[in-house]
Amino acid sequence: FPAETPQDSEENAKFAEEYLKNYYNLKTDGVRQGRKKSGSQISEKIRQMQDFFGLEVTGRLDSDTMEMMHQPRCGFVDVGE
Amino acid sequence: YSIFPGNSGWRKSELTYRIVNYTPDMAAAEVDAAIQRAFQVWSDVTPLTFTRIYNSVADIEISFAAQVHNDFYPFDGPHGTLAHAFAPNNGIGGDAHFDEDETWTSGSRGYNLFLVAAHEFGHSLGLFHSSDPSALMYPTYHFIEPSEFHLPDDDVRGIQSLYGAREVPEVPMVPEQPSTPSSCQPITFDAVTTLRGEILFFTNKTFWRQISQESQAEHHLIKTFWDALPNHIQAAYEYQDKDQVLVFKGAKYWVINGYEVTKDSPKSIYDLGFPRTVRRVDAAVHDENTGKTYFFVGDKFWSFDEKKQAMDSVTPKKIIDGLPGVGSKVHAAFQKNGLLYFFDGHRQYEFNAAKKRVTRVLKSNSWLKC
Repeated sequence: FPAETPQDSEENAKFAEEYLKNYYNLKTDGVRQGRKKSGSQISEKIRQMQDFFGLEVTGRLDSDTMEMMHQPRCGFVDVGE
Repeated sequence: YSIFPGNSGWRKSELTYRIVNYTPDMAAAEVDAAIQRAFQVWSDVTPLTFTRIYNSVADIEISFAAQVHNDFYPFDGPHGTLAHAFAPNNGIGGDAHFDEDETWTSGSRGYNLFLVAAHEFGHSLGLFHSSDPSALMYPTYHFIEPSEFHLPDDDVRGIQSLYGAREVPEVPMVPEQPSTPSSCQPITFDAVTTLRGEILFFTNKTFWRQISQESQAEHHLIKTFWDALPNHIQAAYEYQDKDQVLVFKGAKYWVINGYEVTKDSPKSIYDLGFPRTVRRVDAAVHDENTGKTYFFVGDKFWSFDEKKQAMDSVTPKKIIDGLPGVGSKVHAAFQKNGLLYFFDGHRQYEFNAAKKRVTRVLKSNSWLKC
């Protein structure tokens, strides 16, 4: 994968956050949470998604994880209520 | 598989459905057929029945909508989320919504409505997502020829954990009338492989065994020879250096040594180096001349180095680029006398890898002495 530009990683992070909200019950209730707290929460949700899809569980947005997130899919959540 | 926590499904087995509106992408009759067929996937393996109604609210209401559409889950435009459905309950419970911003189809160009609807109705009946990549209830979409679709075992176990199995009425056995061996009608094989000099042609629950050029093909049930193998296998190849045949279905494969299926079968195709976005293998063949095994998935192929036990980094490649003249899809393949044979529908292409071209086009059942 070509080295990500800062803009790529910003877009990936935004896309991933939307994905995790839709399918992994990531709570960003609009209130600006501490950057540190929301970062570890997002990392935890990425791990949950990687585990569900049998990807290497890194907690980071690597290329396999981003590729899986871009797959067309069902709108129902993968875990939780 | 998994089911909705605390939701044991519908308390009745006769359910109704209503198609509230249609997509302009398909003829209404195509939508009707796709929906009816998608319900049949589940009624075939449970006591459930699905009756279509037209003028009153049904248990399962089916509609097409875009973006915000009077539930808390707006759609997101083309791709991404294709559809969603609600767990069994009154009101919106059981309903299925399809994103009108997608291109719906009864074929493969666009999203196949039958496949997506069959998945969504799994939710309407109480199934959650499955993490088994071979399962229909796996969250991501991948195209399967609807005529080749069989409900995967994981989904059968899931839905029957909620509703039990379907009682199959006792049908008096009618002695089979002798007829031309069906291998002589046009036939599409699920998989073809050599095995210690013989050629095996798999279709549904059976296979034809061509022991030699002169002999008449024998017809057997797969499970007569290998009880541990599943029916409806999708690919198979022989690797003579290890005296093994590898048999593929969904994201799993089984290793056969003669009549034995090895104890550590099934294994995961991801151990071979496939990315997680691959959910099944359409065909496989080992080329003795190059030491490579070719795996066919959709319109691409991967090459696997058996010595290094790793995928070659130059693949995947498009089939039309790597195998000129063979077409864009391969769903069965084997090698005989140094030549490669690729199957697509009722056709078979003999391919000379050294000359990199098709040398003959044959009928798929040309080896079965019709």
